[in-house]
Amino acid sequence: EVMPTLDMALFDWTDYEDLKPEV
Amino acid sequence: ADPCYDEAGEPRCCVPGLVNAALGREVLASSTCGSPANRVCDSSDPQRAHSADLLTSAPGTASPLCWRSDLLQRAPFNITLTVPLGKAFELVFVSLRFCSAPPTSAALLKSQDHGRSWVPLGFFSSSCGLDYGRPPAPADGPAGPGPEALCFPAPQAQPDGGGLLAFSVQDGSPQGLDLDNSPVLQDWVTATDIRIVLTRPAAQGDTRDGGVTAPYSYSAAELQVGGRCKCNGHASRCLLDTQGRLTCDCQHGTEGPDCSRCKPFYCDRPWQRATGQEAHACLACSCNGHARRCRFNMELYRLSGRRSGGVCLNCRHNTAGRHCHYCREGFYRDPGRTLSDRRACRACDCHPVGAAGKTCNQTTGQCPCKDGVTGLTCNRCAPGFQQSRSPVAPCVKTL
Repeated sequence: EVMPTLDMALFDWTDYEDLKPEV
Repeated sequence: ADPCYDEAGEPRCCVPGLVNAALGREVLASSTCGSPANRVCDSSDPQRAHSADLLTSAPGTASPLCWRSDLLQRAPFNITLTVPLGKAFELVFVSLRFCSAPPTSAALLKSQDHGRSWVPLGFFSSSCGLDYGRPPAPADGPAGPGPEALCFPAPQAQPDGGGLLAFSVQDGSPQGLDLDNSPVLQDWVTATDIRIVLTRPAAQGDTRDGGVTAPYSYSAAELQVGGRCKCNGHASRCLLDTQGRLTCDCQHGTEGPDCSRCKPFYCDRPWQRATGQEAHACLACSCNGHARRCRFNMELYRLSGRRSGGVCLNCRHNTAGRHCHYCREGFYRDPGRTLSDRRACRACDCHPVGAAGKTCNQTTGQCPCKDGVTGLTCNRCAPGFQQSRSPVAPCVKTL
């Protein structure tokens, strides 16, 4: 089974703003 | 055939041919006749100028044939002839042919630093003790273990009125020394300049015209300095460089006027003079094509059993290590490319959320994945996991 790649748009960065990668 | 490499392309010891190193060189004489002009010598008239350059001009090409000193009225009768050779040579012999009666006392000196300092090679005198404070040269050479300046008999006057001062480097050297393996002999034969000091004319002491000391002069031609351009076994010829200076045509990864150092990238082992048994070529550092510079490390050289001491500097193309032989942090070896390929190292490209770090396994390229994450770059959830909304735990178990 090949899983889809992680979708960055689904992550909630509210509590992790400092971890958010620059796009 | 290249004298510096054998048929298989392996380096071998090579040396320039034996030449007259003084030929065509300017001679500095402390005294030359013709200024002011007299009946036989006029420095302003080419037909009557007995200049010092006649000593080193090609035989038979000049007229007059002989250099002449000024008339010497009274002691001291010292006249100095100095020949800068332009670079270091390994001497074999020095000779000077006199056009008139040869001096009864003379000294031969050499410089190894282009005239800054001088050391004697030999003395020539009919009175060694009086003139130089030395005993006559023993018939079997110097008594000590190394070469030394000995005092030889003064040149004999020949029937034609001239004479020959001749010196061989073997004259002052103990028998059995081998140039390849004797640093003291190598030092003994090395010279950048030659100087002959004529100290007593043949007729000094004679008187004429009721006790008045007659004026004397020296006259000579054909100053020969037989030797080989010194290249330490790493060149078969010397050439003029762009500035007109004589320099070795260095091979074996060496450079410098005498091939006396390794070229910048050829420092995998220390420089050595070539011998008949071993070329001792400078070896290029092994950097897999990813560095242009390296430095020598003696400690590593010793640890390697005296085989390799080069350390590559500024490895490029994302490589690292002493030989640029592995990938720097954040990159891994592409197994489909050779180590020397410019793209041998690929970026890890670890996923910014799925990976626990940015550094992957340098061999496999595998990034460190968070729990429940998989893939070379940690960009997918593992089977049985699904993407969450938390960037801290991007994959959670499927309910």
